[in-house]
Amino acid sequence: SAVLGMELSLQESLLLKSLGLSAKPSPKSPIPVPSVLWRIFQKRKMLPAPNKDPADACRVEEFNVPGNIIRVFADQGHFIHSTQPPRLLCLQKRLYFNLSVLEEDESLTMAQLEVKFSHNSYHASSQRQVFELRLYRSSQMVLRGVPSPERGRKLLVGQSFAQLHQSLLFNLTGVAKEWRTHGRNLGLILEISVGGGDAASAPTSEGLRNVCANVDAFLAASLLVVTLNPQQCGAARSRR
Amino acid sequence: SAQHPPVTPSNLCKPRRLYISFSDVGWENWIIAPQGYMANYCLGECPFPLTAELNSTNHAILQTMVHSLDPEGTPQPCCVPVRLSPISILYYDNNDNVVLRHYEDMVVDECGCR
Repeated sequence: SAVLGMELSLQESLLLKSLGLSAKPSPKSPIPVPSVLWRIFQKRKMLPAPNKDPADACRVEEFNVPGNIIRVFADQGHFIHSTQPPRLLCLQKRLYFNLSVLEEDESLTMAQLEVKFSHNSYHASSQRQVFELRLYRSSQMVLRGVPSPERGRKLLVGQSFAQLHQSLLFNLTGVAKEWRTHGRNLGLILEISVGGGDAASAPTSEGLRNVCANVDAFLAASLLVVTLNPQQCGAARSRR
Repeated sequence: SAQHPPVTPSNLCKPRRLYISFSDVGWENWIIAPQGYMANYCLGECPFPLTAELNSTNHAILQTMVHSLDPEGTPQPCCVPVRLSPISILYYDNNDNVVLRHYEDMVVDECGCR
C-alpha cells in the first residue's frame, strides 16, 4: 500500500503540474467566488464544447480578449492612517495584488480593477453626496523597500462618483503588464474624498466624519486578470 | 477469426461512460466547480475488417490485416480517444485566488482504432 500511495502521489503531482499548479492547493481563508466568474462558468457549462468554434476555445467572450485563465486577486494592501489627514479626505488605502503566481508562459491580455461598496452604504438623504476617487501609482521606493504613498506617485485615475454606485471598474491592463515586465509591483494608492463643492462649502471635521461614514462601508478591491497560455490552447498547438 | 470469440456490436471500440468525482480523488477542498464531470473512456475491440464506424487510420487497417495473418506477432490496433473536448474548472490556487481555467482534452467524445 505504501508503493501504491507513492504512485498515486506521483500521478497526482504530474496532473497538478499539467493543470498549472505547483502543489495541491489548501485554501486557508477562501474568498467568496466572484459573481463574474460564476456567470462565465455557468455560461460555458450551458454551451456544449463540441458546438463551439475551436478558434473561440481560448478566448474570453465576455471581455472580448484572448485568454484561457481568469484569476481574481484579492487586495492585500492596508489602510493608510495618516496622522494629519488632508482636508476632505475620507479614505486612503494601499492596493496590492500579488501577480507573481502568473507563469512565464502566460501573456496578460486584460486586468480590471473593481472597487466595491457595500449595499448598506447608501443612506437615503435629500442631498446627493458626490465623492472623488483618485488612484495613484507608486513609482518610488523609500527606505526598507516600503513604497511611499506620498512621494513619487503618478495619478492614474481621477473620477467623481455618487454613493449610489456599488461598484467601480478601472482598466489596469497597461499597468499590470508593466508590473510584470519590470518585475516590480509597488501597488497603488486609492484615495476617496468628499467632492463636488468648493472650499467655502467644505464641511467641518464633524461634518466630514458624517459624510465619510457613507464610504466607510468601503468593502473590497479586487483585480481580475485574464491570461493566455498558448501551450494549453488547441488552436495555438495546431498552428505550431 | 476462428481462434477469437465473435465480436458483437457491444464489444466494438466506443466511448463508455465514466463519471469522475473530484471528491473521490480528494480534491473537493480546492475545486469549487464542477464537483465532477462525465469524462468517459474508450474500450472495445478493433477487429478485422475495420469499418468506417471505427474511426480507423490507414495504418490501423493494415495492422489488422497483418494481425489476422500473424496474431502472435502483431497486436490489434488500440481503441483510443480520437476526439476530446474541454471543460472549465473553477478553483482556488496555491495563493487562495479564485481561478477559472479552460482545460483542453478532458472529455472523450469519440473513440477510434489507431
